[in-house]
Amino acid sequence: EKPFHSRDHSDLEMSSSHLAELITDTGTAQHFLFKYGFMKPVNWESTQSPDADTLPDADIFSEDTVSLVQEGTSSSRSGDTDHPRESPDFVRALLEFQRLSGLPVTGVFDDATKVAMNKPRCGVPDKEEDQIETSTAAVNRNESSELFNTTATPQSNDTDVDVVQNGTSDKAET
Amino acid sequence: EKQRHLQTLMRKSIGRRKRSTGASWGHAAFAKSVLTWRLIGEGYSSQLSVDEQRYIFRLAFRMWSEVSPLQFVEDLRSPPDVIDIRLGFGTGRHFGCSQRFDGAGREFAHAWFLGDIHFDDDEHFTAPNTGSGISLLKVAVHEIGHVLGLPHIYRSGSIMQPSYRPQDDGFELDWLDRKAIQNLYGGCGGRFSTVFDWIRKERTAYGEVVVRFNTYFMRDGRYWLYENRSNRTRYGDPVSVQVGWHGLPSSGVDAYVHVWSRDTDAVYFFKGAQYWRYDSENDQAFTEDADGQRYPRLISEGFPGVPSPIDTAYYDRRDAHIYFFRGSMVYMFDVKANKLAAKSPRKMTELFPALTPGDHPTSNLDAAYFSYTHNALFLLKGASYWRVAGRRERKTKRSLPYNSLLPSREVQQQWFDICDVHAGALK
Repeated sequence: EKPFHSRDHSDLEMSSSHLAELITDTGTAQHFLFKYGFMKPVNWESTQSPDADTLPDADIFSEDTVSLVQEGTSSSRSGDTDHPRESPDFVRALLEFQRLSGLPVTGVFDDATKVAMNKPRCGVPDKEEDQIETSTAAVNRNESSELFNTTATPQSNDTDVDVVQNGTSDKAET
Repeated sequence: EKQRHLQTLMRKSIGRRKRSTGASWGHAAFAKSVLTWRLIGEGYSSQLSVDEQRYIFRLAFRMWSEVSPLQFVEDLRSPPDVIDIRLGFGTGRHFGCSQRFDGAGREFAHAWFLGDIHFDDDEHFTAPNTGSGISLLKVAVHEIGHVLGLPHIYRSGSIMQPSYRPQDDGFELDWLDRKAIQNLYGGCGGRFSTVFDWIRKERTAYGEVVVRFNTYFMRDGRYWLYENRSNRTRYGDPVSVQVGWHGLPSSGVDAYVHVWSRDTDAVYFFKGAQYWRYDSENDQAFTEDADGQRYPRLISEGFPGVPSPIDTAYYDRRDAHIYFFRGSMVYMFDVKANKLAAKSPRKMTELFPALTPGDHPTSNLDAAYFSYTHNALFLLKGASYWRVAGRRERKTKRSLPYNSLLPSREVQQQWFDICDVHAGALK
């Protein structure tokens, strides 16, 4: 039993062994971004089977980040060793996360980003394989239609939304 | 052994479900509209009573039911592997799931499209409106959204945001979340027994008498209050007729008429061969009114010449007649003379001519509804409605025939999200 003393259990204590590991540095941040599909879309559906592989542990990413850090410092002797150069993929993923979360889009693992990453959240990835091109985009396209043009029907075509959003011919992605 | 057994069950279950639904990513794949769910016995939370947990999940499923054509029923009897949606609490490694929970903080749950929902019991889940902890209701509504096919949505106010927002009092599914689920499963349809605006008088704090109205849609033994300004039904509807309209038949009514003139203010409900007079002040049907009439009363006695049962009816203040609809005919009842008008009955198509040839309900109306919001009369049948051209329309276009029917539209396009719930979920 988790210890408590109040009648309404409001002082329920969590033992430290039950606490989730916090996102504290670029290594754990990279794991976060990988886990939730920002580095690369996740095939979440395949994880439903008990035989599925788990998503990689934080330890693996710590090692990767260490190797990146070592590369960074060795290649720039005069560089700031307190802020090693991040991989482009990491930066791109971080920018995307910051943009979607309404944070200042700095590309740097700053305090605001750390707080956002440590918030309670759902375990389902934000970006999934296949679903990117279908329901995620469809839902967000329809919402964009509503937000930018209140007279649009739910079936607004992609071209209209693209022009409103970013003027490019790429598929819209909110 | 337990874990291996669960893994085997899950493998079989997932395979069977995928084969039966033919699901593909990103498309609404539940082919049936009534889905079963269960909180599995091995997966109770240690923090709330089982009854509380089941109540919260029932409410969460009902919230999705209120905005989509899906209905959910708790199934405590069938074998687990035929249950559509299974829910459970676990910590760390749980249920043979490949995705380990991380302990208190950060991840609180996960779910799969067409699949199960797992909650991290290391989180401090609480009942709704507790003020502290993580609202189990909010998390459950979010995860059910995933099961139904919704992805994470980065929009302030969406229940599908990936991060948890501390619970605000009485959170609900907003317009865009409703449209998101309806994009996958379609809107809510179905015929109505009757539709009406119920007038009531209230006294303000200053002693003034004000007249207010509420809009109601009835279907068999249930009804919805429709909030015109919010373009939706009241949260938590539908409700049983017997709960909200005391003294009326629990199976519902055929018609509602409010005779409102200088001399008369009387509300009537009609069902089969009988009718009731409603006491709006005391919010119940009269058993005996001030005139000594006892209810229910035969339609043939109170409205001589009017057949029964009727399809629907409405009171027209312009000529002080009640228009009773039955089949393709309309019976005009003179309230002052207490008898049918001359040249009655008449064909509906004659009294309410179609503006567009062929675009007419012709017979067996569901409801004739005068709306104070729109100041217009509407005729409803099935999924369609026709607006009767009134003074405003005829002012702008003088050639419009009297009481002609403007082109039909879908009921869903005018009154949104009037969705049914499973009978077991009705109060």
